[in-house]
Amino acid sequence: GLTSRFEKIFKYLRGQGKLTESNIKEALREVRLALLEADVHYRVVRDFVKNIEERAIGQEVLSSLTPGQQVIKIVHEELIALLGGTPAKLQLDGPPPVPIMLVGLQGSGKTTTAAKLALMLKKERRSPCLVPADIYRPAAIDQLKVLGSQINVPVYPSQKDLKPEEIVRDAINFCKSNNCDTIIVDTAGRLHIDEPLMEELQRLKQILEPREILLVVDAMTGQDAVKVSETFHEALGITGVVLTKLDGDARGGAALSIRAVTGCPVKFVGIGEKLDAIEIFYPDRMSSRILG
Amino acid sequence: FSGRKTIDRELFDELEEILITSDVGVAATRRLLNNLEERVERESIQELEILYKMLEEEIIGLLSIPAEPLDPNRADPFVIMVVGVNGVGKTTTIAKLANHWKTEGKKPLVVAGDTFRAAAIDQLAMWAERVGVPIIKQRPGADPSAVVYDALDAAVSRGYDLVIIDTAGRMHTKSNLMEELKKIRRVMAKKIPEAPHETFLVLDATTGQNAYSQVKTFKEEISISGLILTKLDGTAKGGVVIGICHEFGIPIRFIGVGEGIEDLRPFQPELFAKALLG
Ligand SMILES: Nc1nc2c(ncn2[C@@H]2O[C@H](COP(=O)(O)OP(=O)(O)OP(=O)(O)O)[C@@H](O)[C@H]2O)c(=O)[nH]1
Ligand SMILES: Nc1nc2c(ncn2[C@@H]2O[C@H](COP(=O)(O)OP(=O)(O)OP(=O)(O)O)[C@@H](O)[C@H]2O)c(=O)[nH]1
Ligand SMILES: [Mg+2]
Ligand SMILES: [Mg+2]
Repeated sequence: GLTSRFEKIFKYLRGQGKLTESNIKEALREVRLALLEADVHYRVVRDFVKNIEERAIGQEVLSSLTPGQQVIKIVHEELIALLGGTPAKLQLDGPPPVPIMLVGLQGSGKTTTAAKLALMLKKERRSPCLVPADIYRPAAIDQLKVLGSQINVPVYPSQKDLKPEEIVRDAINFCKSNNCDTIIVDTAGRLHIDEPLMEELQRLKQILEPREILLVVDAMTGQDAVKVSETFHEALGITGVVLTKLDGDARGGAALSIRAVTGCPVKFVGIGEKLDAIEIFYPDRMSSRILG
Repeated sequence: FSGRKTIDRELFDELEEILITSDVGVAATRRLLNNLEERVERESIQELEILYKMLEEEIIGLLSIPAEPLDPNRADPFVIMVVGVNGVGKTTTIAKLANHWKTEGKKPLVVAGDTFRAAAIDQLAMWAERVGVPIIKQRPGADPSAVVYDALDAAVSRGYDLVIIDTAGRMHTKSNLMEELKKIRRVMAKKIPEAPHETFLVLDATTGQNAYSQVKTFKEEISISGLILTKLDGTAKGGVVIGICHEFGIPIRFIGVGEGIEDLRPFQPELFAKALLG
């Protein structure tokens, strides 16, 4: 990873006597490379490297006995700070049932994540209910019903001949009458450039008044993460991101891109297909993963 | 290109940004631009249009893998296995493929080989009904190899000439799940020695550099004969396939451009290159 690449550079540099600014810039080029290969967005990388350059060519590195390690330390610290410093929590304040809405591109893991969140909340002594609002994808409603029954969480009996707006409106009452304190709405995957479907989300938001609107993003997402998250954020006001499929070997640079461009914090990570495979997002672990 | 008039360092920086933000990746971008720079020098290129055309040609060249045309008529039944990581579009693509070949006069049978994920069998069954093709399925939790064996048996005895097998999404990093795919192939071969005649790896166009790792591992574990790139109707360009085609020599057979049955196109390098360079 970056450590071994730096070792090569700094071994070579030490042989040249006194370390100079241009030596450090060589190291920064390696940082840029590592971040791009980790799928961090081109512009986010450019800004990030520019921002750490000042620290990197300063005395703390030039007069260090281990300049390579010093640069890595700076990169790590700045990445962690950018990713959010401390873990961001799920906001569940407000009169029950507290609404959470999941949105995102097709196949990112929304339906599975909805059930994972429900199980997580159940373990925290809450009583969530699940609402299938995807009437388009074949068997999407069945999928959430099956998952709900696996974890013994009530699922609103959506029918695909209803409109998502009708489903959500009726589900709020269903939830109240079932004494649920949290209502988790799963929406259909959609493209951020699909205007009618983005408007549908805006209508659902109006009806549901969600406390949390979570953008579910696949960890293997590349440069497109910026366009997607910007558009969803602009349309809805995203309160948090769930980064899924981190049990694969994608570096997950999309997390950095999204945070840098929209300011939206990653709140959870999906780490498997089972319903207990969800964790709180730790910025320091993500920083190490991105740097590789 | 932003009204730029001369071929200079800044233009190449701009090209680098276009390629990298299209997920072409650093190494493949460098190779493309180094070659381009050499040609510009060697042939003293001055016009922007010519430079643009050269880059397009270079990309098309890398994507044009010499391969046998895909011919489902060369075996009866012709067996296709569809694999890939979670959520990339395998099941939907199988519906599109079944529809495509049905309209070309084949008698496709789809196989519900994903016996694991919630409502996966129902999802494919609904698609099969929409397309108007038969499906072989068992209960959730059944052994996928058993379902596949049954399906090949049915295909032979009932005269279906094309079999398309859906498998559960899986991370290429999970060796036990890759073993499951190998077992399915072994079992298939017991019934039809040449099967599967094609193994398609489905890639999502929104995926970045991790696509390399997916192709590398799937290829090493179960050998892939074709790629399908889905979700090109979004804003992602799928540029990572340029380096993938160059490195692994696997042809891209189709692209997915939407969620409907008709949203399948044969892969055309020229159109892909044009769309990428925008
Ligand atoms: N390995 C792994 N698989 C995941 C994870 N989260 C979801 N999946 C899988 O990803 C695939 C897609 O998940 P879904 O929940 O159907 O995704 P979705 O966003 O609801 O899809 P659409 O509704 O079609 O947009 C399924 O195979 C899930 O099991 C994860 O954290 N790790
Ligand atoms: N926009 C768009 N969406 C697509 C395309 N292909 C598939 N999808 C959508 O992507 C989502 C996932 O598709 P699936 O066919 O369930 O994917 P899969 O690979 O079978 O998923 P798993 O079996 O869970 O691994 C669905 O919402 C599809 O409608 C495409 O070309 N464009
Ligand atoms: Mg879903
Ligand atoms: Mg599937």
